[in-house]
Amino acid sequence: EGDLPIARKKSLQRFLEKRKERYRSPTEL
Amino acid sequence: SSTACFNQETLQYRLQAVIEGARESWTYAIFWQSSVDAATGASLLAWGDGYYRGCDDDKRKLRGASTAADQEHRKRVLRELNSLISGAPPPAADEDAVDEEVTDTEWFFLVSMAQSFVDGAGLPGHALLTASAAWVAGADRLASAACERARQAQAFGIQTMACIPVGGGVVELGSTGLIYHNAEITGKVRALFTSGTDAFP
Repeated sequence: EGDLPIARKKSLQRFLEKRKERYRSPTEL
Repeated sequence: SSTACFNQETLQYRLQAVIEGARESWTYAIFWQSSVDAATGASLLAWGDGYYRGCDDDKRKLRGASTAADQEHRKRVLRELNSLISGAPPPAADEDAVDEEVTDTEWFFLVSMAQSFVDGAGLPGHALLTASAAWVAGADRLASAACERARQAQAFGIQTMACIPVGGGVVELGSTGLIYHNAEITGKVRALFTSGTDAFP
């Protein structure tokens, strides 16, 4: 788990960042 | 393969362009990258990249079919993944950075990153093997499909799954809505993924 392939790591990073933004936005609640 | 020219950034632009430019409401797009296992010669489709848009009713259907135990598990995995990416130690459960519930479709997208398909297995593998789009619309059809991934998708709230073979892999689209086959989206995907250069966008 500590050695994710680079494609998965980038995808994961993007997914987690977007998720934080999505749930942070009060207009979407 | 032409996909050797796709770097991670242009893949992301292409997937985003498919989803955001579509008339239909797709929940996610995944590019499954094709390769050949050097040791066995087997054809392999593995995660290349993905774009998650979510669905309009994400907020209303947070729980979906998941139980409290499912949610606890999903949140713990997300905490660990956040930690893995950031390099910081995972926070304790009571000071949780992942306090929002993890929807079924988010979870399905996330677990997809660890999946792969060998020698034509699954809907993506079938599309690659036959060089034609595989399209399954309707929860009943997904649930009864001879493909574990299609059944899993249905269990996590997906109603439509389309797999379109392109240069170097397969583009999979999923939606929580019912979307019938149309040539416009398959043509658009093929056009976006067969331009074959990093000149995009």
